[in-house]
Amino acid sequence: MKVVSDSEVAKVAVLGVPDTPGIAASLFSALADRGVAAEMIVQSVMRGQVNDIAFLVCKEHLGEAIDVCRRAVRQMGAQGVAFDAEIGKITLEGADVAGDPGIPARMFSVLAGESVNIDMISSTEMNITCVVSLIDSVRAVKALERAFP
Amino acid sequence: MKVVSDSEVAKVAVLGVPDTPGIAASLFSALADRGVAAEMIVQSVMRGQVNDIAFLVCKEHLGEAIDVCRRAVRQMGAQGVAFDAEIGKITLEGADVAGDPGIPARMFSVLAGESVNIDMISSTEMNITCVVSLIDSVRAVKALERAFP
Ligand SMILES: C[C@@H](O)[C@H](N)C(=O)O
Ligand SMILES: C[C@@H](O)[C@H](N)C(=O)O
Repeated sequence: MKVVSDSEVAKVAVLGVPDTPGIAASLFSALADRGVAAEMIVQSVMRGQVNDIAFLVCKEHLGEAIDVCRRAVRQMGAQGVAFDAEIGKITLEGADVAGDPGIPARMFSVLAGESVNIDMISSTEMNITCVVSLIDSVRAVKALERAFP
Repeated sequence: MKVVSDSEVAKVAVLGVPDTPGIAASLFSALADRGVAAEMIVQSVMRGQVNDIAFLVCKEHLGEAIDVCRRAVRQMGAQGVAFDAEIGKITLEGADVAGDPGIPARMFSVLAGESVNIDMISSTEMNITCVVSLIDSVRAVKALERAFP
């Protein structure tokens, strides 16, 4: 397992999009037209008939991403755009998340022990990523490196 | 790139958890104590002072996962538990998501073209996963295999 961190990213969220086919397609096609790649895309379960779509972009693309999202919000009738450039992305690579339930439990417990709040979570079979605030990021990475040598 | 699908999973979401350090740790420690592994964990941005944590489990563990989450909801004062066993998980593996913004745009457009609604999204640098309803899953996989041969 390896702890990998990246603070050159910012998060953008389009809030309250209609949860109907074609919405994610039009948002990410508009981003692609402007050459804005999304490092991590997260959409959780819907609430009412709307949903939020959040993603990370490299800091240089933040301005363009916000611009694209603001236009999309007007076209779709969504609720708004939120963003935060003061974040750190921390990934535990090569962790058998789908096979060992102790891994996410330990990663989250290590962050809790450092009083680090977890802003976003995304995991696949072999990786688990947490987004935390930038001021917590260095402390969080050091604690995770101790716990997952 | 490879299209991989799995219909032996169910989704569980703990709704309206306090967005404070230690919450994710206590939920996933309780799941680990019962041997329930989470295949894909997704937490997006918070709304107000609360957040939702959603994850996929293999269908055999759904009952236990719901039980653990219902206890956690009472302990944390969260809003509730939602679940859905009629889902399909579809992953585009080996896709350079972080490098090529056309990939998520194309994947979502292919699903939109089939009128498939995307329930959840999770992506990392080299993978992108969509959760769709079970009735859409076979159609969605076939269309994605045509678009990403
Ligand atoms: C919210 C958004 O993902 C929508 N469900 C879609 O399919 O595009
Ligand atoms: C919502 C939950 O992830 C919380 N922010 C925590 O750190 O545990």
